[in-house]
Amino acid sequence: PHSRGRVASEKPSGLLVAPEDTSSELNPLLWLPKGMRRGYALLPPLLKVLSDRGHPNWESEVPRLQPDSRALRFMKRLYKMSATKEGIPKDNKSHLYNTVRLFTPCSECKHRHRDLMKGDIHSVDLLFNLDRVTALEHLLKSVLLYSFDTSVPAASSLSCMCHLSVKEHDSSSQVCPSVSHSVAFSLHFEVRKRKWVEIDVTSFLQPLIATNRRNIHMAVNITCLMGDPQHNTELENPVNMALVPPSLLLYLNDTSEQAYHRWNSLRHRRKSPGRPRQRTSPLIAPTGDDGKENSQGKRASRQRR
Amino acid sequence: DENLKEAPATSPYNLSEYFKQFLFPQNECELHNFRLSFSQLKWDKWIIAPHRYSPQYCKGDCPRVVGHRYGSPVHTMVQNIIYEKLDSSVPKPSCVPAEYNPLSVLTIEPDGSIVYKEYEDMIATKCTCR
Repeated sequence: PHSRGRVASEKPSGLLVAPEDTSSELNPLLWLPKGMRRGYALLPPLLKVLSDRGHPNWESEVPRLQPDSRALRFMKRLYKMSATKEGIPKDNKSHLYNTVRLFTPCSECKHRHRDLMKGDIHSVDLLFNLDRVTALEHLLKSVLLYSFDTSVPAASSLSCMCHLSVKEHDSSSQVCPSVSHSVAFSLHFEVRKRKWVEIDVTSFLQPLIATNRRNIHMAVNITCLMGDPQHNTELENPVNMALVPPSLLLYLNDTSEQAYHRWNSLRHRRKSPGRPRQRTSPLIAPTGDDGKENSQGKRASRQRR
Repeated sequence: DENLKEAPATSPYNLSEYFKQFLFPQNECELHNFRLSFSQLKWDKWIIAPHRYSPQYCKGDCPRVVGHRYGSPVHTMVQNIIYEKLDSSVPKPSCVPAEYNPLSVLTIEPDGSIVYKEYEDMIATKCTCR
């Protein structure tokens, strides 16, 4: 486009590349000004359809790893809670996120050992690859998402002890990661119809995600017993749960231009509820005066800003 | 009145012709429905929700004297006068979206992760002449 400044590559478009292949000069994403390239998650496919008329079904050629069916079920449920049938985000004050990413562990080595006294200790080493998180997506909350395939009778209460440690891969020994820091906490919940338990690990992972860490390697030990410590029922018979390795859920605020910013739209609606968005031209200010603001007005608008 | 004084003394028939130029055009600029499903674009393999999407669009002629009917800035009338009186290579004002609604999309990423994203300006809700 005859836009401001030079486009990244003068080469003609033509060859189609997969959205994530940002290295090739022909990737339409590179036509965008630098600041805009990151975060355009939906844009590359739209650009490719527009730039390539010949292969309408090019998308079906792009290989996509199939997601875990339980993860898919959770995200569809999250979608139904967050958007209307037409796909319009619900104006839910409590949900500040405009992006939620669910990662299933790319590899896990399970260690499974039983210690009768302490119930069924279920520990796994998990590696999450966060390449898809863009620099413009700021972390609001991170959660380990456990789904239960368990024979635990419904409406029973479970008390779990969870021990989490993150492993650093220092450059010298790639093989055996040293544990960098760990945290232990207990949680208690009722297993009713609930198929999911979200363990909030925000404060724990924040430092890693804030430093734009691409791979997070963690070991999770979780022990669950039936019963409720609050009502001093004896914690007895360990629950031999078939715990599915957890997924990592990131609630993010995408700060890029094309992401929907709730607070922004609320502000916009307050300013001009029914009229199309228009710049106040100096000739006709909405209040009819010729654009001079008295000092009072200036102060009020400064406060508003 | 001014227009009448200026207007040449004409028969009632020409008078109606004369006023016709101030009427709003038949196919006036307005919002039109358009609904698509991502399976038509063969994108339903990676766009899980929503199944259907109504981006809508704006179409129609802009009346000569738009004024505030479309929330158009004064520039729109100036551009119309330029087109009519000075230089017809300058385009007439166009009928374009003025306001949008966002859209929530659930997609599968190439690495198999799943992302829920809310995009700004994905559904046209109001038209204007610019």
